[in-house]
Amino acid sequence: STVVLVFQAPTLKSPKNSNASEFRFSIRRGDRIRVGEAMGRWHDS
Amino acid sequence: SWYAKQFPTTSQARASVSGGNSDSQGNAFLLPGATVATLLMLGALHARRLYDDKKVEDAREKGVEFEFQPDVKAAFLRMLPLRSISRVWGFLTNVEIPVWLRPHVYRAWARAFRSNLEEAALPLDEYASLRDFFVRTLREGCRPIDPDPYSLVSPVDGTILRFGELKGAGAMIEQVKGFSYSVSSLLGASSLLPIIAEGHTQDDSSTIEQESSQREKSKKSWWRISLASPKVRETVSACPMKGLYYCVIYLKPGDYHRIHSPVDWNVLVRRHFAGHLFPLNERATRTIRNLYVENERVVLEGLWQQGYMAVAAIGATNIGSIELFIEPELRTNRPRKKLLHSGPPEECVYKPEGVGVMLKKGEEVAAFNMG
Repeated sequence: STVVLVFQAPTLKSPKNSNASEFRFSIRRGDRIRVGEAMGRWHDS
Repeated sequence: SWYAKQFPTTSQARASVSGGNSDSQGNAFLLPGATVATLLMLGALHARRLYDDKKVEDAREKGVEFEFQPDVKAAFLRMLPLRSISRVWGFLTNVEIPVWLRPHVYRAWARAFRSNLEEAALPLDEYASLRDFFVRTLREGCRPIDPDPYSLVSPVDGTILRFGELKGAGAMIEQVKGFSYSVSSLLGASSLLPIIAEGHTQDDSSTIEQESSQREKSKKSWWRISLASPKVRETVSACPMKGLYYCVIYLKPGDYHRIHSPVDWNVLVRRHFAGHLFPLNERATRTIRNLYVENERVVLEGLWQQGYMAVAAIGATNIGSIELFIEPELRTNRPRKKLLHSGPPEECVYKPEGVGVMLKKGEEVAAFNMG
């Protein structure tokens, strides 16, 4: 069985605010992952 | 063919020694002979499969990427009644096992598929059937949820197959090198999927190379906007920009098979596609076209703090049915009524409309069942 996740998240920085954060995956292809482990993070500007 | 050639010769030889009654003796040897041949064939196929798997693993460690290559076996799979096979498998695994035998069966399963039995919530002899054991819950605290409020967590235990950013109206996800499927086919034509911008799928592997060109491109469009209209510029800088991302996670038979919520979100719509039930292993992804788009699946769509969110649970031959805890009456992997699978998905809009069902990060949402 397989699960596919599709989601919106903050992306490229806006021209005015260079501190705005973009979503970054913290995984690599082939990694084993478990429920509750972070797949990616972003930071609020 | 070797067996066919050899068998008449040995029968004739035996007939000449015994001096008659060749038919009855030939028939007496036919069944054990066929059984031995079948067992040998199965053994050879299993050994070949193990060898192939090892080769695939070695190649992946070396960084070799496999390409899409449809073959005869994939075409043959299309002719098999896989949904019926899946339901029979579900029936068999639902048979109650004697209490004394349960620990042995489940330990054998765990050894074969590398499951961690120490995580099971109940003692092994309390799981009445293999099906119950397969969909077992875990002991409290076995899966701590990442506490960072700015993190998105994995909804399942599994292996990351693909991830990246999607771009453009016809955004595609790569099934395997050389073949991709569209996101809208996976989630449904009536999906709430937002259209982000022009372009193609940006895979994780090409992220770094494309990052600089992306920045360059955004600078250019910014320049063009600045010249064109100051009002437009204001709007763009005021709104935080959102990208559309995806991640494909494969669950092996030994993995914990419950799906949890990746973030706090509101599920607005559920869509059920009653499709095929092809296997979803590594080989199948390389040989069966549109595997994820053709298989039976349940899609949950909704909104979270950052915008759109969808979780698609895709069934396979052995794990064919999907149980939704937020909608227990939903039944999947039902006997097929139509010959073709191309009908529209069955859709359910959760009430109250626009709010739907609220789920907390880490909360149990669904489970994959055997058959």
